[in-house]
Amino acid sequence: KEESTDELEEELKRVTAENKKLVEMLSVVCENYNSLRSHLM
Amino acid sequence: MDCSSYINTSLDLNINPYRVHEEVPKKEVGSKLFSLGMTKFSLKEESTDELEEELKRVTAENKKLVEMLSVVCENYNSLRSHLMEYMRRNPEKELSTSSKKRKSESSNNNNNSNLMGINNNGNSESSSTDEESCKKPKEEENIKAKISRAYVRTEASDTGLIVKDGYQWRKYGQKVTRDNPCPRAYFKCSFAPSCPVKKKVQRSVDDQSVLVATYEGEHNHPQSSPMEATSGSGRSVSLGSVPCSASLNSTAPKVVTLDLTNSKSSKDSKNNEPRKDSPKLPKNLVEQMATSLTTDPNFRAALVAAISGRLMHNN
Repeated sequence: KEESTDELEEELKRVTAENKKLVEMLSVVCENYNSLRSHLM
Repeated sequence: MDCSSYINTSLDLNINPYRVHEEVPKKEVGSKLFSLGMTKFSLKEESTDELEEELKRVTAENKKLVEMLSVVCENYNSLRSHLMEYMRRNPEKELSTSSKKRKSESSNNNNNSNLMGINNNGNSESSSTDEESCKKPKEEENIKAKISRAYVRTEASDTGLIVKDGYQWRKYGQKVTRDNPCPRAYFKCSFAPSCPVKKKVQRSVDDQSVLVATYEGEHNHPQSSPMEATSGSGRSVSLGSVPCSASLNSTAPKVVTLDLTNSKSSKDSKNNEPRKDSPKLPKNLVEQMATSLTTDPNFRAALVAAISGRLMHNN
């Protein structure tokens, strides 16, 4: 049980870090997209 | 001992864990130690469940984010390809916005490299961009090598920017330049899709009734209709030789100017020779062709060879 809890915690940490990264990337892509769009307008 | 009841009650502990854990051991188990152990066990269960729930939630969020990211990336790439296409079609505008674009491109390069890891779209695109940038200068050099210009007089009421020269043109842009308040229209030969010839038409700064048509490149197809150069209902002069007049064997870029305006109202002193209303071959064009030919060393050599050969034959 303890092992599974530790594993879960590890997995949760990993997924949360991945989540954070994805959010950062998404914000960057959105910024680029808006910049490009403003160039076209 | 009923362990299953512990597990079942532990589910309720999510709301108020400590209260339930204190009650249950008193009822079910007499041993304090065992009750503590079970509390510990149920807490573990609780935390495991919570972790699982949290993991599920974060994983779902993760999935959603990936989907959103892929959608935004797709949109970005689509928009970028549109921009590239637009830039390719409007090279004049590209020059004015190149500095801005370069900035955004350079700032985007790092970000794109990050994105490549996700959707693998960036690699092919970046390479194609490099290829385009390599191809462009060569094409521009070829086009710049063959430039010809034609002046066409129009009616005073005619405000259009159309010069009919026997080729089919597709208008792809119009803009106003600083040096000339009249708009400049950009055309591309639409007769053959591979034809690189472009045409710029703008009214002259000195004389607004004169249209200046600048041709870039050489047609790689025959003239669609043997028309004459006109501007709407204006005068007509054969323009079939205009794009070809600059295709002499010279490496240096040449600009051949063909003045099709009437000299009556023209202020230029160089065009003051009397002209008919519809001359078959303008004298100005002949002079310019002669000038172009005489300055070409290959032509001179060929001419000398031909004359000397004829003289030898007569002798």
